[in-house]
Amino acid sequence: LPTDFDWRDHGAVTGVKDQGSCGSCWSFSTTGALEGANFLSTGNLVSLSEQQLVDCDHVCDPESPGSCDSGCNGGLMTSAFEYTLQAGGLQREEDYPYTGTDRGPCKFDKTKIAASVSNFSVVSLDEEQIAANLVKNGPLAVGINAAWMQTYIGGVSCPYICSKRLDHGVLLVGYGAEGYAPIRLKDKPYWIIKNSWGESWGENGYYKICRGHNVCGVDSMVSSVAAIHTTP
Amino acid sequence: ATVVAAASEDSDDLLIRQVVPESNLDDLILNADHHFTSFVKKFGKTYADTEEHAYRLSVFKSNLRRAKRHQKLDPSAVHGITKFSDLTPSEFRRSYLGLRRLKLPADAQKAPILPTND
Repeated sequence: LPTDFDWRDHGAVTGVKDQGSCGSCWSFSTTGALEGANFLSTGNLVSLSEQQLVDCDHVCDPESPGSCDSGCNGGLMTSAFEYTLQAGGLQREEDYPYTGTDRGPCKFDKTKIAASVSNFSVVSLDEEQIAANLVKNGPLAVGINAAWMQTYIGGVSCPYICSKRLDHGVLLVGYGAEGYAPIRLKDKPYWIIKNSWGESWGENGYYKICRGHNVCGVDSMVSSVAAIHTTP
Repeated sequence: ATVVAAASEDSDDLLIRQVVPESNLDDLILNADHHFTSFVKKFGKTYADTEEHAYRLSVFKSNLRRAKRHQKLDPSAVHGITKFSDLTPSEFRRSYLGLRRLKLPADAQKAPILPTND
C-alpha cells in the first residue's frame, strides 16, 4: 500500500456538495462512492443525483423492516446501494438536481441512468483492509460519529474520547501518513474524509481524522461499491 | 508551547500532559457579541425577531465554550466558529445528520480480504 493516497489526485472525486438543512448525508456518501466506482469503470467522473435517492429510495433494512431510507430523516448507504442496484442506477446531478427537501415525488427517469451498481460489499473492521479496499475499489462510504464536527475548522481531529455511535454518512477518499498530532509527540496517520456540508466547512469541505483506533467509529461501517459501464 | 512527556520511549500512544498558550477561543468568548455579529454577516444568517436573535446569541456563546472544550480534548485539530455555531447540538443532529442504525443482514456480502504487502 502507498504511504499516502488521495483519490482527489486521481480525478475520482467530484466537488464538495452541500446537503443543506436536511439529514440526507447518507445519500451524499452513497453517490460519492458510486461516482468514484463509476470513474474507475468508465474513466469519466460524473456527478450523480442525491435527490433521486432522497425522493425514490425507501429501501428498508431486511433485518429491521421499520428502518428504511427516508429522505431528510435519514438512511443507510448499504440500503441505498441496494436501491440503486434494484432501480438500475442513478441519474446525473444535472438531470435530477438536489433541492434539499424530501416533499417532492420520485421523478426517476430510467432512460437517463448515468451510473449503475454491479455489486457492493461491507469491508472488515481492519484499517489495512480499509486502506486496501480504498486504493483498489475507489472512495468508500463510511459512517462516523459527528459530535466533534460541529466545531471543526481544520487539522487532524484525534479526540481523546469520541463515541462510536454512528450518526453521519461521509466519504473516505484517502489517507496520509503524517498528520500532526502533538499530544503524542509524533506524526500520526489520518484518514481524509469528504463531507457534504459545503466548502465553507472544515478544510474546504474535508475532514481529517486520525487512524489507528477506530476513532469516532470511522472504521466500523465501511462499504465499497463497484459500478458497471452502461450506455444511456 | 511547553510539552511535558509522561510516557516511556517505547510506549506509543500513552497520553502526555500538554501545556499550551491560551487559545484565541478565549478572545472569542470574551468578545462573543462582536464575533456573533461577524458570524451573522459571514454566513448570511437571518432570525425572525429580536427574541430569536437573543436566543441564537446565547447558543452561539454556549458553542464557543464547547469549541474551547473540544480544542482542549482534540489539540491536533482546530475548533472554533463554524456555520453551525448558532445551533444547539440536538438541532445540529436533527438537521444535518441522518445515518440510521446499521444492522447488517446475515447475508451481507463481505469484501474479500486483500493483500496489503507490495
